[in-house]
Amino acid sequence: SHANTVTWPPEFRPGEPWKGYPNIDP
Amino acid sequence: PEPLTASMLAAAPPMDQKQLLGDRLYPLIVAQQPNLAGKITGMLLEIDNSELLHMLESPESLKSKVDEAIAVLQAHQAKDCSPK
Repeated sequence: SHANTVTWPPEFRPGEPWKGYPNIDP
Repeated sequence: PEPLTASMLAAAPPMDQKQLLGDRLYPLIVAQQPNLAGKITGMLLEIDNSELLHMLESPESLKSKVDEAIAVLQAHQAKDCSPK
């Protein structure tokens, strides 16, 4: 499920894949 | 761990590049700011990869960016918590 609130900044957790910023459109 | 180089980064897909940089930055940021390290690392990963590489090699530039990130984060949190 997706949270509808934007949590900024996304937290980097070592050992977990970095998903980056959801609003970045490459 | 072996030092991260520009050519290692260039060989990785963009999202993996940030992962690699985050993995190297995080322990350095924990040493400086244990409570906010995850958030600060997340913020710093917005910066250009070339600049992040430079920060890995230069403790002073890393420290100044971390200080900057803390100030931004605190301002952001203060705004979130205060009523209109």
